[in-house]
Amino acid sequence: TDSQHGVSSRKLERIKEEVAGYK
Amino acid sequence: DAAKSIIDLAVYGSAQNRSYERLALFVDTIGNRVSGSDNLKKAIKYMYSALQDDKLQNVSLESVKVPHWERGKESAMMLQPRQKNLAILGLGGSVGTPPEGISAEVIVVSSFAELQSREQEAKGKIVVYNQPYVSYGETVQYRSRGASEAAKVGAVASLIRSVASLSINSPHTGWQDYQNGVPKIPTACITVEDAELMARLSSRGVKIVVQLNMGAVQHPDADSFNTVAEIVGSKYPEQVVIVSGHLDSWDVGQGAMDDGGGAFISWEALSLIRDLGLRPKRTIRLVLWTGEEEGGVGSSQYYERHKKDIRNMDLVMESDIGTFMPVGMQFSGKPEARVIMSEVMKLLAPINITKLYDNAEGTDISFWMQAGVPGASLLDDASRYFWFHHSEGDTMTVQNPIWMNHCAAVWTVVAYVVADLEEMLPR
Repeated sequence: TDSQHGVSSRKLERIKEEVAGYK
Repeated sequence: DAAKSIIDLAVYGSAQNRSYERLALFVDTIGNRVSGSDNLKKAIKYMYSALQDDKLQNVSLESVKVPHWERGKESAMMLQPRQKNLAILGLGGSVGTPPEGISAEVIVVSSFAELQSREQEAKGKIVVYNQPYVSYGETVQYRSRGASEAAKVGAVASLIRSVASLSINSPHTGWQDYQNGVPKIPTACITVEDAELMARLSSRGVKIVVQLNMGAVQHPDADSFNTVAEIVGSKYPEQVVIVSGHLDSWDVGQGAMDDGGGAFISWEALSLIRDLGLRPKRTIRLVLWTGEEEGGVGSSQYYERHKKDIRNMDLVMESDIGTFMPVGMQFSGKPEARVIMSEVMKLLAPINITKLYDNAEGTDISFWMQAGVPGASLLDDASRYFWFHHSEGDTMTVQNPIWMNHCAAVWTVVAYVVADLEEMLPR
């Protein structure tokens, strides 16, 4: 779950996939 | 495949060696660029024109006030036990000596603690600090505080062993800070060799007398500028990734390493992105700081002027510890942001520079980082950095085009990808 100022693990996974797209 | 395209263009393609060649032309033309000097004014004018010629967006100069200290003529001579010229570099901000100079007996100490324990001996003498080089951060305390600590015990001047990890009788300058309420005495760096010589003589009970002449002058603060250029973001133009280095230098050598390299790979980042026709979602802003060597003077004024926009500052990046072969990136930010940065660094696998380290550093980005903005600094093989730092040895000869290509690739991939992600880094 999202913490107030944090990032959910699901969101983090999505961002990691987004970054990988720049290879 | 943006990352691969950037790497290919920077390291193997038509842009290879460009940042090196631009830097060589710049430092060979302008020379060194100390705060308040005509050379620094010429450098800023040169860059303002060059960034416009490079077709970057929003090229601008932001006015700031910077210190204007002038070295003047300076010399030191050991008179007793024998005559020997001492190579010196006065420290930034130092007062000069009277026109006839100061001639006094020397007391040699290896630490502030030793100075305290021998304070009765120091009155009326020149304090020579022969502190060992431990690390820059630790040892530089002697350069910044040495004069005031010596003045507190009644010394008439201080001569400080250069903060250098290797010496060939080369003095290294730097900024020093007088403490309020403490008399201002002249202060300069001497070479490692001469500091050790006087320490050996002193340990044998030999009386040492030195004649010091320094013509240093502190002028009123001067007008200067932070130099800015951008690639404006396509989707969130108000959100910004800063890439930066400082344009000023010390008044010795060419300032090619400190921080010409950092400034020019930062410029190169925008050029590469422009060349590839990339347009990130956020704005990438190049800032070439002024007055860094005097304590982040230009960058602190930039922070004060722009901190109202801190919510939109995504990442602040600074390269100011050389552009030798890069080994990775230093990063300061929340754990979630670190995870994302680690993923970004994986994009640099084709050149095998994927490591993310802790603790981004850089005087100019420190104000933002202290306020919670994620920060990144280039980490390179800086094992030789303090051989040349603030000395006549800081010339183009230190630089290497292949290393700069790799630095530019790392710098550009990180700046571009972070600026193009759908969301800002968590903070």
